[in-house]
Amino acid sequence: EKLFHKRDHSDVQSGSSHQAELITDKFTAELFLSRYGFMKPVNWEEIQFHDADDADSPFTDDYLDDVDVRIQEGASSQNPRVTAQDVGPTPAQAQEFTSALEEFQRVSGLPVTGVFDEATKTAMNKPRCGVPDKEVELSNSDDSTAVDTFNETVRTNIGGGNSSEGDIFNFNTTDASNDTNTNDTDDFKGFGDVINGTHDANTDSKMENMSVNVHQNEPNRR
Amino acid sequence: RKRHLAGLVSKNRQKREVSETGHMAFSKTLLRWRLMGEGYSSQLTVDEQRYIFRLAFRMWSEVSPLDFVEDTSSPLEDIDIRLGFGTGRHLGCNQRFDGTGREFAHAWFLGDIHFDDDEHFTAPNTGSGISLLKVAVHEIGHVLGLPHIYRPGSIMQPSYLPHEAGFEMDWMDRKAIQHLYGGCKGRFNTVFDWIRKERTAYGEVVIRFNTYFMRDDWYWLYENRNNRTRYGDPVALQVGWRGIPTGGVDAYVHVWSRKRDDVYFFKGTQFWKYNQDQDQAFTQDQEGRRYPRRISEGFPGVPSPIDTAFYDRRESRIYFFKNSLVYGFDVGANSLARGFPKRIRDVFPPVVSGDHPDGNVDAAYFSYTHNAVFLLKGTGFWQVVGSRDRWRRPFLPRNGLLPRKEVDTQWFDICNVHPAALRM
Repeated sequence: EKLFHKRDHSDVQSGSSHQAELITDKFTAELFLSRYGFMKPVNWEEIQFHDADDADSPFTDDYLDDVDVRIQEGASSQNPRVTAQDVGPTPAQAQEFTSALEEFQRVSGLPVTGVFDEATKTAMNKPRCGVPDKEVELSNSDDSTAVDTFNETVRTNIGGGNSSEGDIFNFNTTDASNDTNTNDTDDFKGFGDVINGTHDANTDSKMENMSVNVHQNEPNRR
Repeated sequence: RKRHLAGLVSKNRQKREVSETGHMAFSKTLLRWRLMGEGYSSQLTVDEQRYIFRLAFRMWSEVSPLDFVEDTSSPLEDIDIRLGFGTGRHLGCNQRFDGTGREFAHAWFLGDIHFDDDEHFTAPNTGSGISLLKVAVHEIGHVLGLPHIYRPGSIMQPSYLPHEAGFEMDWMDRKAIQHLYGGCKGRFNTVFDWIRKERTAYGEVVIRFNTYFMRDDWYWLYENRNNRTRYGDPVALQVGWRGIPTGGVDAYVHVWSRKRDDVYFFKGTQFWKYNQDQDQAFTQDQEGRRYPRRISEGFPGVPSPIDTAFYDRRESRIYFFKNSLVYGFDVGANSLARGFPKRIRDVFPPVVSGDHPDGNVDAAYFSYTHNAVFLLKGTGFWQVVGSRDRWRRPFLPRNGLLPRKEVDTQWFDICNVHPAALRM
């Protein structure tokens, strides 16, 4: 029961853990824009893994020094290994964010500034429907489940040798078939785009399957 | 569980198809919905929740050719739209709710609607919280195939706006859903303008009228100035018109002259006289006549049953229509006018050759809004040429019928609802 004391239940309390995460900064704003279709979600097919010995790698993290693209979605702000802020946006990504922000401002009737200002923040934190405003484009789908969750298999090249069998890329994960996955730290409540990847170093092929659970709730897609 | 869900997908998949517009839409007009037992809200009684959803579905039914019925007994796979409340991870859904604030609900393309029970949902006109009715109408719009619309006033705006007293779907929202499912079409039993005489505060008598469309056992009040029916219509016939027969009427006639002000309803071989003061049909009028009376007694020479009728004030005649003939009845002489009956084609000739109802007219309607007579048949109508038309185009035949148009291009959104929704 939600706790209350008054006869008319007007003082019914929600637990603090049940509060929606507020949009407070550019990062959460970017997640918002991605979630509701103003920005494209990360296209995992573009991830390129290169040899960990590459001295040009800007990354210092042991797990991810072979990744040369910024991880946007699924990264945890509590993850000490990687955050989006650690790597910073590329100019193209910054432009994309600005364009998406302007689009959101335009449709919301706000001054189109391209700046994440207070009015925009307020608008993003207003109660709203969970259906994206725009279609979220994805390369393929497997609609074998009734809840429109589809797995996109992304083939990537993974440098061999430095990875151990069973290594798991350390992102927040949820398994669509397991509702009680304890790995789900759920740092982006309601945003839900996650990846779950494993690497098997015993395979001869340098190809790796990464299963990506991306859901969309566009009611006009089969 | 996945196989079960996959089975639900395969059974549901054929219900959707690409409509003529190229958008996804339901391919059938009767949709079944259910509030899931495992998804009740903790904030409202179950009856309140079901009532609000019934009303939400009815609001869409009032502006589209879709009917909705609550189905609590059929197998789950036969339910088109499932609704439920949940928090966080809920109802097997892959999209978590975010807790109190921001997202209040979402809808899935197969017809599931989920509401975040961490939000403070309230009943309509409560004034506080989030109106469950408003959210439900919005989410049902998604299930039916509508995307978010950024226009102020649209029910499909993504952001929730606080309670507005009596929110309704405006013209653009109606056209949006009709773009997917088409407009509302159907035959009418009769159409008429009901005259009321009122006295102003200064003692001046003013004449007001309201337009009514009748079909079977229900009716709509049509607001000409707003190009739509009254919110909440249709209404059961017996609610607004006491004493007239069930199942609909054949005709309405208002004989209005200096000496007479009588309203009649016709059905089958009988007619009723309506008591305008008491707002119900007479059982016995001031002259001692009992009702219903036989048409042959009250209007000698007129056959029965009739298709329809209307009173022409210019000639003090009631025109009765039956099959391909029209019977002009002189109310002063209380007999058929000379030369009648005549062919409808002769009295109301086509302006364009071949464009004519010929016979079996459904309704004859004099409109005070348009100052014109209309003949309705099926989903179309013909306007009778008036004096103003002939003044502009003298070549038009007297009482000619202008080319056919669709009823829903002149009178908009006269939509049925499921009979179960007639009495909310």
